[in-house]
Amino acid sequence: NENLKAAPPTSPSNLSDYLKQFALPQDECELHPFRLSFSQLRWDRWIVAPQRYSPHFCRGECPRAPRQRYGSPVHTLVQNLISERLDPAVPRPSCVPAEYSPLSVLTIEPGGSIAYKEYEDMIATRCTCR
Amino acid sequence: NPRAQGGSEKAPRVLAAPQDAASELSALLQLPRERGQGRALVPPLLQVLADRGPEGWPSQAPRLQPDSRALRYMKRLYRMSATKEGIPRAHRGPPYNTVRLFTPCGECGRRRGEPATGDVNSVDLLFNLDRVTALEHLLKSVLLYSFDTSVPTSSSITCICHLSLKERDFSSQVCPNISHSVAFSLHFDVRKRRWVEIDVTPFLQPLIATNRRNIHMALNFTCLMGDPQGSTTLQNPVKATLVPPSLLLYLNDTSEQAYHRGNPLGHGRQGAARAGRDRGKGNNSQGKRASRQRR
Repeated sequence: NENLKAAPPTSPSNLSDYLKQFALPQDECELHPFRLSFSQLRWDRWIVAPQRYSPHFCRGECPRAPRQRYGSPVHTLVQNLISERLDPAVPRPSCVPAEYSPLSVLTIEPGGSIAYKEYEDMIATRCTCR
Repeated sequence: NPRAQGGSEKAPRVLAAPQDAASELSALLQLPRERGQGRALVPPLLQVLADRGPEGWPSQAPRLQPDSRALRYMKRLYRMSATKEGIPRAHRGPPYNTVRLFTPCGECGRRRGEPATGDVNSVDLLFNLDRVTALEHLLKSVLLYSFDTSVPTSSSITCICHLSLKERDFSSQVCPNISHSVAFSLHFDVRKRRWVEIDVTPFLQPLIATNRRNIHMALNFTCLMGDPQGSTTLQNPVKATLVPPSLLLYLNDTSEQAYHRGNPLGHGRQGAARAGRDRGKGNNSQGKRASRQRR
C-alpha cells in the first residue's frame, strides 16, 4: 500500500521495471551441499569416523520480504526497509543457516584412549534471511 | 514443498573441498593465540582439535595408537550410535553423548602376561582418566574383556571374580591399600563377537564424581566352561589368556558444544522460539498454581 501511494503512476513501458523490484532474486538464498574429508585436512590420524563431513553452507540473495518464504523475523523486513530507504549503511539481511544437525565423531585422544562424542550444531540443514 | 515451509533446500549439486583447499582451510584455522573473536568463529569440534595441538595449532604429531581390538569395538559402537553421515541416532539406555575407552596404562605388582597361579588369573589395572573433563558426568562404566581365538565360539563360560579398588598415591612409595572390594560370579556365552562387559559403575562413580583421575583396580578371576544353571557341569578351566580389559565410560557432557538430546534449545535450534513460547505458557499456569498454593 505504501508503495502504491508513494510511487508515481507507471506507464506500460516502466511496468516491467517496476515489477522487477518485487521479484525473487535470481540467486536466491539456499542451502548448498559441501563435503570434505578429514584426510584433506590431515586430521584423519586422530579422527577415525566419520570419513567425510558435510557441513553445508547457505548462500544467495535475500528478497525484500523474506518473512513468509524463509520464516524470518519481522525485524528482518524492517532492517531491509531501513537499508533501502533511510540509511544504506545499515546492512541488508544475510543468507545464514537457521537450523543445524549434530555430528558424532570418533577420535583418538592423546595417550591412546578413544573417544566417541556428539557435537551440537555441526551441519547446516536450513537457511534463512536474517 | 520445503519452500512453503520456510525451508530452502533443493537437490544437491555436491561441492567438495578441492585438494589445494586443504592448505587454505588449515590457514583459516590457524587462530590467534589469545581467546576472543577469532576462536568464536571456529566450529566447536575444530576448536577442540585446535586446542589440543601445541601452542594452539592442530597437532600434526602422530598419536599413540590404541589397541586394535579396542578400536574395533569403538568403531562398532560408532556404527550403532550414528548414521553413515555421522548424525547421532536415538538410542536406548543412558542418554550419553560421550563414550571414552581407556586401556590400562600400567600395572602394579604382577606384570601383564605373568603365568597365573593354577587356574586363577590375576591382573592389576591402572587407568589414567585425565581426558574426562569436569563437565562430563558419569552414567555408566564397564570393564570390557575380549577373548582370544582359542576359546570356541559356542562356549558357555562361568567366571568367579574378585574385584578390588586400590588407592594410588604417586607421591608415596608405600604400597597401595585396598579400599573397596567385591566378589561376584559372571556367566556368559562366548559368541561371535567375543566381548564381555562387566558393569563397575557403583565402584567408579564415587571416584570419578570426586575428580579422581587415576583408578587402580585388582581383578582376580577363575573361568570355567559350563553353565551352573543349565545341564552342563563346570569343568575345563578356560586356559585362554584374557587380554587386560579396557575401561569404557558412558558420559553426559554438559558443556555447550556437546549435543543434548531432548533439549528444546538443542538439536536444530529450530524450537528456540517455539520453546520460548511454550515455556511462557507453562510458566503462566505453574505460576498461577504456585500462587494459589501460597494463598
